[in-house]
Amino acid sequence: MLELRLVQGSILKKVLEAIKDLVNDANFDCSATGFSLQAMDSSHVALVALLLRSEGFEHYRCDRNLSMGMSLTNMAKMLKCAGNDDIVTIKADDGSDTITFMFESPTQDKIADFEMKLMDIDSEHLGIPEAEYEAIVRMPSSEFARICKDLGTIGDTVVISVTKEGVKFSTRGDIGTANIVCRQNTSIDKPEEATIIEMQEPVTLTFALRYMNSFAKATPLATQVTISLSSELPVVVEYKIAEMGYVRYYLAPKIEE
Amino acid sequence: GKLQGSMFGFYEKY
Repeated sequence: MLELRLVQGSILKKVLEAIKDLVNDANFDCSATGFSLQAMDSSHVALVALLLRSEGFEHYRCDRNLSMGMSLTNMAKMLKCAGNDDIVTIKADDGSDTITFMFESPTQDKIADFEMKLMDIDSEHLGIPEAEYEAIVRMPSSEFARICKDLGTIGDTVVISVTKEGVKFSTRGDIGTANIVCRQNTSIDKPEEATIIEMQEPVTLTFALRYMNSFAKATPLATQVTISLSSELPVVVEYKIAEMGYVRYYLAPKIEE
Repeated sequence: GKLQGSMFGFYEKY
């Protein structure tokens, strides 16, 4: 028996919008720790890891570990039917091939339930060890989204380089080139507008912008994004979900031929 | 030129 009640149901709506374009089908794992997912895109270039910790739910009952295969497209369709202020409850019985999403309006005058078919999915889990990153950039998520969108109109790839001067995003396309430098800005009055660069070593890596723009769909989840870079490692783009967990995207860099 | 890396080139399945 599984029963998870989330008063701030809009978080789940935003999570689905943040991952459904990258991954079509995925197994959601439910355990005492929380509600989680790890999935790769179909070309195995990018990976998304989601964690919603059990403590973040108003009610969390998960009698045994469960892995439930879902079409993220269909799950997003169902969650779109929930109001932004609705309380969302996820329910599943042991051995059932369906999951139920219940939406309650804040005043309890409207209650809806949507039952969705589960599916069998063969998924490949990767072990991602904790790593020390050479550079960690924290910046406003909206700024990062804007940069990826702008550069995506000019080129297909972005070169991200972190030096003592700041973080530089560069691209090159048929019409020309673009460079955007963001300097450290430890805005004390407005921490959500700060850009903070922790650098052990200068690092330069190249990534496909298409994926970065897909990651930026998580922008409504967090005011800040953390970008962790090391040469020879996938970049980690993390959006923290307040009090609950995170959505992390891993993207393999472009490598020399 | 650069080639697109794959997650399997960096992390192991378990």
